[in-house]
Amino acid sequence: EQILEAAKAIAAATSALVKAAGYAQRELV
Amino acid sequence: MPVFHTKTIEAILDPVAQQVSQLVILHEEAQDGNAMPDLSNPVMAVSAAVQNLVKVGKDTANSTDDKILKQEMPPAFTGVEESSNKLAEAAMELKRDPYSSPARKKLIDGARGILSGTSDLLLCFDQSEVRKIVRVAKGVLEYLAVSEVVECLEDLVTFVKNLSPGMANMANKVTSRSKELTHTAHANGLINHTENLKRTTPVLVSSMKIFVTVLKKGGAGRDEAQQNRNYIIGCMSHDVNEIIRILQLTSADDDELS
Repeated sequence: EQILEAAKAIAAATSALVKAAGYAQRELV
Repeated sequence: MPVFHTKTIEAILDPVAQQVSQLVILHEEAQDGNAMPDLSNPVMAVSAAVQNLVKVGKDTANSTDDKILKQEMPPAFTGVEESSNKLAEAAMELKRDPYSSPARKKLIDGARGILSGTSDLLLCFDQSEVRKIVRVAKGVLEYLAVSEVVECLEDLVTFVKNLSPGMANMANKVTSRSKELTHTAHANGLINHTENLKRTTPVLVSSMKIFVTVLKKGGAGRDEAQQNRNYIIGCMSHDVNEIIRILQLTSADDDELS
């Protein structure tokens, strides 16, 4: 359960990073 | 797009995988000519999340008695940590040159690496859970062999008392597992073999009862009764072996059940 929560946190942080990088170019869906 | 083995892993990683794919398309179509913003903060957030996953993973690996899990964890940790470092380098390079193409490529590689590394780590733990179910199934398989030495009604009662909870436990675990799999053929294979076992368990008990009764009445028809019982044991053992085999397949083994 802890592993899944930690993986969810990585997914959320990576998503925020990719969005930040993508928004600079063109809005990501 | 990566194929995720279980619905849990897919639910966590698939949305991010799609976002990374879009970023890759932007990069490959050369539509990323604008200046990249300072990504230091989001990269630090990823790094912190990676460190937390590695810590939780190491704690879990240290506390488990699954030797395979202990062996497979370190390379998975390394993969995700290296990708996190790559992201940090990309962010630094982009801060110096917000138009740097190699830094953008490094950013994409890092994001992809985080995804695949996290997927690998989750798969390690998932396979550890699978091994627990396989152990239960192997216990059932071993116990099925006991049916061949049952020769009196008292032993038959004991056999059924022991087999029933083991079989029910395995069926519950395998059914739950089948609901978790993204690969439909694998899921259906597990369901079909479990249903076969549910159907044939009472048939096995009947065949054993006939065998025991034949022995009690002097042994006439013993060979036929024994052959019938052994045939059913063979069918059930085949189903359990297939369950064990399918449980251990991953999404990469797409054609195994075709």
